[in-house]
Amino acid sequence: YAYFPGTPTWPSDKTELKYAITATSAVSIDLSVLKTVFARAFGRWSAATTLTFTETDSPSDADITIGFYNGSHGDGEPFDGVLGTLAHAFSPTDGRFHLDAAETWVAEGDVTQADSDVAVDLESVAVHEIGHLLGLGHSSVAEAIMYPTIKTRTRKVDLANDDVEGIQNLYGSNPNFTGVAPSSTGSSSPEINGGGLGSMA
Amino acid sequence: AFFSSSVSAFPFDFPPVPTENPWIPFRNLSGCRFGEHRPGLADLKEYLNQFGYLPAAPNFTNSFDDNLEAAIKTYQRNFGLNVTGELDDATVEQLIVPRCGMPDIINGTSTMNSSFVRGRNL
Repeated sequence: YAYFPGTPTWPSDKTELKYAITATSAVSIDLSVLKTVFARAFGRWSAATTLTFTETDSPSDADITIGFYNGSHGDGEPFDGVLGTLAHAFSPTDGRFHLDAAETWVAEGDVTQADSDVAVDLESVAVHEIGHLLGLGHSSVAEAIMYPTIKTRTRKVDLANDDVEGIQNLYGSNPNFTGVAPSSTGSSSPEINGGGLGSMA
Repeated sequence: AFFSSSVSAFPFDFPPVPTENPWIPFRNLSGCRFGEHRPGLADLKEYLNQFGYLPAAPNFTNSFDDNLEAAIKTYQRNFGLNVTGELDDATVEQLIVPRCGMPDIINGTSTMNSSFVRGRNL
């Protein structure tokens, strides 16, 4: 695991983060399904740390906003259509999480059995991007959630040791955390990158 | 910083959304190495710039120069590939896998923990 230059995090007194799903008109996924998927994705991180996440319907009240967009969407990082770049999120405490609406997102069912050969598992990408929202950079451990790439028709949602060590070093451990799934054992030595940036692209 | 810095120049006339993996053409570069000149290398340089492996340039050329070779070596190191500096098949196949838009290297600092890779090489 690794952190962004300057190791930006949410303030230590802010352990209860609120998120809002703010832009969904570009995709045809039912909102209730989206709510379920994102709640589950946030839950995977809160299970390992002292952080908790609550959905709010009010974007102005939210620390984190989630939206689906096509192409250029105002942040200087345009999406590129089917595949290529799937999503991006901003480091703490920006809170923006954007997904490419052009992808064939699979929010329900078994993505490995999807009809489309460009199907992408929404929860897998969500778990990864939430890692960025919390302050984790990319990992070179292939089993880690924070590995930068994910193949189509693939589901990868369980935090690996590498992810858990990284997030717990930032926010502490959830006393009820029971450890990672046996198949998610990627691990590495801690490494904190120095640097002057507090926010990043 | 990742701030709002651009807005579509055509707010009422959006360009069509591409319907194929934009990085598939990188397969045409398979086997390419230092000193060669091949169409498509400029696009690969744009890709490597997008994810932090190459600094920005006004115009990327189709020449496989030493900067590109160094960038590919860093990429191969980060992704646990054989560090050849060449566009071997394994590297090209990794390049076209869908990915997060967050750069792997920011201001010259890798956000990818490379100790694992270094250890494995040793």
